[in-house]
Amino acid sequence: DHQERRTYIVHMDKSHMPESFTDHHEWYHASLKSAVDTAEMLYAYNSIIHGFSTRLTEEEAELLQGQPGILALLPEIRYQLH
Amino acid sequence: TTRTPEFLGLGRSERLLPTSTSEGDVIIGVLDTGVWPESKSYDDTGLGPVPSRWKGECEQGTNFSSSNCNRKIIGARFFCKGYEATLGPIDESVENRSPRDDDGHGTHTSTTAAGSTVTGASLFGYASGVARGMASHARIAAYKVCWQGGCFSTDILAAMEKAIEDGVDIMSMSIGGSISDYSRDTVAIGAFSAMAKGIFVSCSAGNSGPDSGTLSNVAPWITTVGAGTLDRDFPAYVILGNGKNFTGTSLYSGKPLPKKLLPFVYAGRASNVTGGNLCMSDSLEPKSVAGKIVVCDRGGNSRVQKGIVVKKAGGVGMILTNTEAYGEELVADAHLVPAASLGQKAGDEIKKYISSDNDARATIGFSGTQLGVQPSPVVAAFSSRGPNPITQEILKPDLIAPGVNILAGWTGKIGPTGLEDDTRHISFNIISGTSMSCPHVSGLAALVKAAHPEWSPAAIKSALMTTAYTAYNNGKMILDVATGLPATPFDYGAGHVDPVAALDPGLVYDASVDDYIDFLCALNYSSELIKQTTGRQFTCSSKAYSIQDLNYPSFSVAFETASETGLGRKAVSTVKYTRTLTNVGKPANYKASVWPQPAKVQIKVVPELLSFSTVNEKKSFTVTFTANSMPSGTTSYAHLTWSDGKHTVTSPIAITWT
Repeated sequence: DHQERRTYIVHMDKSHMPESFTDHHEWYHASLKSAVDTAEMLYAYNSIIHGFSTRLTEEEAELLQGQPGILALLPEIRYQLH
Repeated sequence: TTRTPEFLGLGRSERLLPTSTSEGDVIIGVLDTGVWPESKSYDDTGLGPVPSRWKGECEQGTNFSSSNCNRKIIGARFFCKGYEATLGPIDESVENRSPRDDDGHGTHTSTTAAGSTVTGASLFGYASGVARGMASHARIAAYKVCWQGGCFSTDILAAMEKAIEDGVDIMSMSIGGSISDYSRDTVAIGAFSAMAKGIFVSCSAGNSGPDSGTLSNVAPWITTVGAGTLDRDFPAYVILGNGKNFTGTSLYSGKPLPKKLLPFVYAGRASNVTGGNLCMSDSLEPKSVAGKIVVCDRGGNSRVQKGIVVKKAGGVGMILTNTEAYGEELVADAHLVPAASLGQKAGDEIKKYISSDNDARATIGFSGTQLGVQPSPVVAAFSSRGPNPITQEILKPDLIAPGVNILAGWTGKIGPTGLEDDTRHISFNIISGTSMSCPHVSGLAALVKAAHPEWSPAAIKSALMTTAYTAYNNGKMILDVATGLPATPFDYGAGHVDPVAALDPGLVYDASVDDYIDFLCALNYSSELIKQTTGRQFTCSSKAYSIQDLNYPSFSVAFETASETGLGRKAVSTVKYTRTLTNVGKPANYKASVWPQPAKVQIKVVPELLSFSTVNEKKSFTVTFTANSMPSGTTSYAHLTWSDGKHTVTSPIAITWT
């Protein structure tokens, strides 16, 4: 279902942050809102990666992928205890 | 855990072990199902103040407050935004929305790594003794990322990030997901960042053995841990009416069966449904099993659940028999009915007896805990096996550690079987998995870190690997329980961990962040993929990068077959590996030896002698492997040892033709 939302880790390239932003969180929000107005951020990641996680439809994910500064969209993976 | 400290020799060499003060400076972050803070294994008596550099917190939540932390559990956090986004809000009537462990797994793993000493530990009298974690003075920081519906990568990434910020020294992760490239593997990405900050990351290899190529968590900057057995067993005896006896295993602790032989029946003949032999819920006909011992085949549902199905249908006991998929591997369970697990061979004989005798009878007896079982360790059948499914040139697993029938701390919320019907409350539970072997290595790495705080994660891994053993005291090679034959480096990696030897390895194969980035360049990673994996901006240069040159403490050589090279069947291939050893001991001369000399491959080490005159001095050598083309699937194994007469620095060599 193309309208069903899935969770993604959105990996951003901080070196592409426009100078108009002083805070990378603002940039994450702006990037997300420019592609998907209604999506909420679950986590903002600051050290292992720069980016955030959010819920997107397939169409929204494609739209976001096309934004400048997006390195990768990683679909949520479910891990199991061993 | 009980027994594993003795099995690993931790009680033998106090002289080499770090002091409790230096061990108390090491913080182990455990990403799992949380902690049950009331466990005696988290008692902080005798521990000094929390290290001043620690930035972690004890987060509040359902049934958990900051007062649940102490000088043992110095941090406890929970991560569920990803989980709740997918599965909806956590049902707090079922599961605590806090670091509190509702499952038991996280309490088991964290107490295995660094639980305090508890006397009189046991599960219903089984495995009794003094329980302690491997680094019993180290601190624990719990990061709850796993919930009833699983562990989500968004939560895991957030937890890894927080653990790094908080200041953990060791990260222990007994979880795994589907196999994916390093740049798309959350654990690999998080572990790279951790490694770059000097944090040692150990992960479970997975429980998908004995099939080959089933490993998870295979990035070279992770220490991947498989599972072996202890010298401990919990024997149960099945006595048949025809006079034959079979030895199995059980942790049953209730009322014994009457002292007479009872009628028994094979579940496959006491059921009208497909798969009735598996004793699935409501599959047994009460009239066929009432008052009888029921033989159920393993698989399909949980092993203990089968006993409950038997009981509900009126049966009085259960014999759980392995089918071909499980072979002779026995797993001990705290059954709710008198029950014993048997291997496939015994199971087949029992089924033959039932089908040949209309009045077949049997009984089950239990004889507690047996120590000194030999041979041990053997590689557990469930332990995932190489070759490495992502990069065949990196041998995985890295090593094995105890992971079968491990007693350690447990949640007070559920019984030992985890089933709703199991209302028993316990402080310790006995369970198996690479989940159990991983925290053993995490705790042992903490000991090495305490003894050598300046060592990098790669140096600690090297010390653990190059001192691991592959043979028993009688010289025979470690066995694989799945086959009954000698195991190979694809099963045990460098071998079984020997922590006392790891404290004084003599030499180490060290590796830096740059070395791992060169490795990614050798995999032809683009700058974008390198950034995704490592968080660093790097463009590979025009120099020739080689996977074979990553300074890894083991060797995996993949020759192409003649058909792939396009050359004749007699085509000779040569592969050259470069390694660098760093002296971490006294000045010494080391000599190389390759054993056993494989018939199919010529292995040449240059130079064969390395002299070290100062600490941290580095010396490089090459290993050249030359072989004729062989049919695809051919394998060959050897070991390379550098020895100065006191230390033996051994690397496994696995050679395949693909």
